[in-house]
Parts: sequence; structure tokens; C-alpha cells
Amino acid sequence: SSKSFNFAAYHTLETIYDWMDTLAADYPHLVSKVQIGFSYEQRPMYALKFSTGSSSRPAIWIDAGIHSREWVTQATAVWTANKIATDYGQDRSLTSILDMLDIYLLVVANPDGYAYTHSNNRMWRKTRSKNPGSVCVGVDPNRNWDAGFGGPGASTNPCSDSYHGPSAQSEVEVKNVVNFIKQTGNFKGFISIHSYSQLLMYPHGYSCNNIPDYQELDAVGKSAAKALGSLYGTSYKVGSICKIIYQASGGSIDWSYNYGIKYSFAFELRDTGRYGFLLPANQIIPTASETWLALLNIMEYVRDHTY
Amino acid sequence: QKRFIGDQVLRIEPGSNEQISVLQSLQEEDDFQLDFWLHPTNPDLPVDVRVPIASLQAVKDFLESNGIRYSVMISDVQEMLEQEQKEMEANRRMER
Repeated sequence: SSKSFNFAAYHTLETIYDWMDTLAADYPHLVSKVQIGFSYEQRPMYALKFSTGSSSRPAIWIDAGIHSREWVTQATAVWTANKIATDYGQDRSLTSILDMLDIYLLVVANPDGYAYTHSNNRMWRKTRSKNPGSVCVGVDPNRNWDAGFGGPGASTNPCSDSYHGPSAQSEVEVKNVVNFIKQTGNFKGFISIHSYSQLLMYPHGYSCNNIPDYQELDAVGKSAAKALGSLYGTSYKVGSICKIIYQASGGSIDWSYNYGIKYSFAFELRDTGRYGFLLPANQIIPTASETWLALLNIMEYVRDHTY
Repeated sequence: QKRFIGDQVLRIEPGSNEQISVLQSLQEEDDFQLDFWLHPTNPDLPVDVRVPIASLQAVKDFLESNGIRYSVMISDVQEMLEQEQKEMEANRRMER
């Protein structure tokens, strides 16, 4: 049963995928598992779909763990999926969101990388695709989207952890998401979850100019960060990627925003204890719980401001 | 499985744009095999970098000689990974 799962622990890809099956089985009228394609090493990529209605509804996309070593991210996504399933019908706000919108949650956005962090190298960040002519493996999948691809803040060196890849969407993991978003249509929100350093960001990363919706997204981000901080006092910075971290091209939310999904945000989850990618498992539930408040805040806004 | 015995993660506090430039030059240095967890971007943000044990002294000397403040954020990466592994195994046993 999905109810006996230990959310306060890190799990392998197989365990997470098995758990997704049990969640879908426990909540058949709300949760389904949608395969969006295969990874480079032929692992299936599954998004959980939370839906109470017809297929043409507006939807919110959430993905987690595109950088595989950021383990608290995938763990937060697992907790979040369970939260959505268990709170539907109980929590008024979430129920009203799901009565209007579908939510898609890609729990492990980089399955090959995640498996590799468990089997070979806990510090692995990239995909596992081979780079012709180089001994180095993998592309930074968050430099591989078709948004300012190859510009500042991405490396041309296949051995770099921020290598942008040979061409935009060369990584099948990125291409699968792009295809799915385009085919499904009607996405109104796009949220990518990373860790760590406590940031809530909106586009752009490839350019430091303000986007047309800058004021609105800044206000939504600040409201979400305030909600997040209300639980444990965790402090987040809010701003555009370029202005609050650094100029970085080929990022996912830049692509989604340019594609027309106005409410595009990226989270960098907490590391209040200075553990970086090695956040102890006892921090998973506090991290996920506070993140949930921000996610809910953004989703409420999207529900009330469909366009 | 790759091991990280004796590797440290340093938290560097750059105090100026000049120090950011110095750290960016360190980032280009392939010989040290550095793994930047947080990149040098502006003086308001810390820089976290995993330093393999073989480069540790050289990197610390480099920072000190450039007057750049740092502290040890994780003193032995492998120790933390082993702790993480133990916890995962304990959790798996508990579930069974």
C-alpha cells in the first residue's frame, strides 16, 4: 500500500516507481501513471497525473530532480504526490484546484542520472548520454532546452557539469517533456524543482532583461515564498534566474515561458544546515512540507488567473 | 563505486567582485578536479565547492594567498555518504 511507504527516507528509482504504482492503485479515480517516453538508457519516464475531469482541462506541470544528485528534490516530489492524493476531498483549497485543473508531476526527471547516483557516483548531476569524440559522459539537462541555447552560463566542454549538449533538446529526457507539453497542450503553469540554496525563480536565465510579466511573477513568487516561510521560517530569495543566481542559458522554465506558459517557476529547495546535496533524510518531510505551502500558493494563483 | 574519502566541501565567502574573478579563474583550473556546488557569481552569495583530498592543500593555499575567506562546510564527504547509506539500509530493513 502507498500508505506504508516511508517518506522520510531516500529510495532507489525502482522503489519510487513501484510506489507510484501503489499510489495510482490506491486512488484510481484521481491518480494515473503516464509514460512520457524513455530515457537515454531506456528507463521509462513516468509522470503522475492528478485529474478529476476531462482531458481538455488546463493543467500545471511540475518536474523534480533534473539534476540527479539533488536527492531531496525527488524525495520531496514523492511526498508531494502523496499529499495531493490524500488531501483531495479533505483540503478545500487543493480540492478546488483539482476541480478546475489537472496536475502532472514528473517525480524523477532524470532517471538515468538518479540510478547512477545510487550505483556509481552519488555526485552525478547530468544525463548519461555518450558524447561522440569525448571520454566524458552526459549533458546538463537544464542547459539543453531551446531557450537561448548555447549562450552564456553553459559550457561547450563535454567534461563540464554544465555542458549544454550538441544541440537544443539533444537529450531525450528533455525532448520527452517538450513533446509531452506540446502534445497535451493547455498547460498554464510549469514548475521545476531543484535543490539547494533556497531560491524561488522566474524567467529568464539566458537574459538579464525583465520579462513582460516580471511584476506579476515577482509578486506571485514573493507570496509563495512567504507562505513557505510561514512553517519553519525558512528564508527564500525571489527573483529572475539571471538576477539572483547567474546568467544560465538553455533552462527549462525559460523554454516553458517562451512557449507561452506564463506561470513558470523554478525552486531551489532548502539547505538550512549547510549539507548541500547531502541533506539528511530527516530533513525530507520538513522540506517537502514547507515547499508544499509555496506550491499550493502558486497553484491557487494559477487557478484564479487562467488566461 | 566512486568514493570521496577525505574530500571536503568548502564554503567560500567572496568579499568583492575581484575575488569573484579570482574564484572564476579557479573554476577554469582542470587540474584541481573541483566540483562547484554553488558557483562564483556575486559577492552576496557564498560559493560551495567540493575539493578532492589531493587538491585540498593547494586550494586552501590559493584562497589564503588571495585573502579569500572560507570555512569547511563538510569535513569528509565520504563519511556523510556512508552515514546516508547506513540510513537507507536501516530504512529498507524497517520497511520489510
